[in-house]
Amino acid sequence: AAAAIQHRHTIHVSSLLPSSICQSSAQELDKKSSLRVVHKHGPCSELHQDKANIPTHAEILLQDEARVKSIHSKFANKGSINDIDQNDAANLPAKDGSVVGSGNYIVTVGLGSPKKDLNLIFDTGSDITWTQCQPCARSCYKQKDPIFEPSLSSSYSNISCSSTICNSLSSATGNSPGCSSSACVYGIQYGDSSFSVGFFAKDTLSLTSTDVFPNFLFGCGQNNQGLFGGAAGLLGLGRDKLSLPSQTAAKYFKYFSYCLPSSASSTGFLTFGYGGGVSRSVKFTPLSTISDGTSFYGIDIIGMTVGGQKLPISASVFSAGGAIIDSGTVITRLPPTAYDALKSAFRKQMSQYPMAQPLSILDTCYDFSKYSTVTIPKINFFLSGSVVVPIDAKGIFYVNSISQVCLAFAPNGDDTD
Amino acid sequence: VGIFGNTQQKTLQVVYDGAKGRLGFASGGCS
Repeated sequence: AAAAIQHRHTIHVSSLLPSSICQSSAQELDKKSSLRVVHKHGPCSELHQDKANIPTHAEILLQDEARVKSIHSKFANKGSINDIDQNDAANLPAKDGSVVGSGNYIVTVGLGSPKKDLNLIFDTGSDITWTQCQPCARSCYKQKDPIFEPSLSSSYSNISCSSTICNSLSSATGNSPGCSSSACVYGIQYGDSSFSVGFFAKDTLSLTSTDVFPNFLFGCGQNNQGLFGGAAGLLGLGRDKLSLPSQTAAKYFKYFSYCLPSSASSTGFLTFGYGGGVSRSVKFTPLSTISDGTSFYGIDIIGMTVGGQKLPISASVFSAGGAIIDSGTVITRLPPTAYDALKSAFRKQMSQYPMAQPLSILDTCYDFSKYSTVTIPKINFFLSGSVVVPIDAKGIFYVNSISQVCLAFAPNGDDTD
Repeated sequence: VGIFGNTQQKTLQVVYDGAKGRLGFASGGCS
């Protein structure tokens, strides 16, 4: 009996839903190089006030699927800015109804002199930091913050087309740069057709009041399409040399950490540098590099357990396609063979609870409406380097409502994806 | 590729050490 308890979470059903008020943690505020992380649509976010534009959970999951397709497309082929732009940022196709993925977690940074605060989606799955810029020559979506106005910043300048920095956009975005009136034009296009195009520029980035970076390279978007949920753009935390960790490497040595909050009504943090204080219990796994995906943070998954039982999955199933960690993807995607084993074991150990209708890409859902507490099997990931990653109880389910609580994993289309 | 998404990262402290080419995890990272 003791062993069974050890391998199961007992959770109050009421805790599965976020509170309507923000329960902020002050921990991150004690650190000089820390930013507060909030869920984009939760009560801790300034963007939360725009309730009319909050997507449904089904819409969020569809956006998540679009993001995954976008990631897969980066491995499948290389895009070209010529698909969307030749030389003029003002003459670009605008596509409606596109999505870039639900992103979900945002931080607030300052840009320009004097600085203007911007809520940006933080994203370990992309490299370029970009924000919407006036005059929005072609198109800007609706955002909560005032759109950045370069002409009001004394430290702003465009990057020249002839600059070697301009050419470095190719690896960071997957697209060759363009040129408009001698100004370097970046374009980042996602597999779902959403994109941001504009001037590649530099200005002062203020992560905190003490951590200020002059001449930070970013995209000043003049044509932006996608459902960014009111955020002003993206903070690119990938591995390319134009990413934020690379541009700030002299101070932070490409070292950063974060904690994503347990619910949309609580806060987490994003900390740069060694000084943030890392838990003594942290275990490290080697980063792997995936061919054609050098911007991503690759990890080697070796195995999984559900309720203490090792899933019968050959290590080759995980190694065939490899794996990455991504702060912008909501639902973990597994090789179909691995997902089938997870689903089978999970359903077997949850057989005492009534199942509910599937939710979009999630096919294992439960109706907890008649329960005050539930016990669920713990899930562990095993990574190379003898690292065990125990998934928090809040990380096992995606909750639409108490009567539709779904296992928050989904399969890829093919084991080799 | 498989993708380790943000739902599964909740409450973990995730440490990116790009210089040393490693990635760290610790439980209870937000508390």
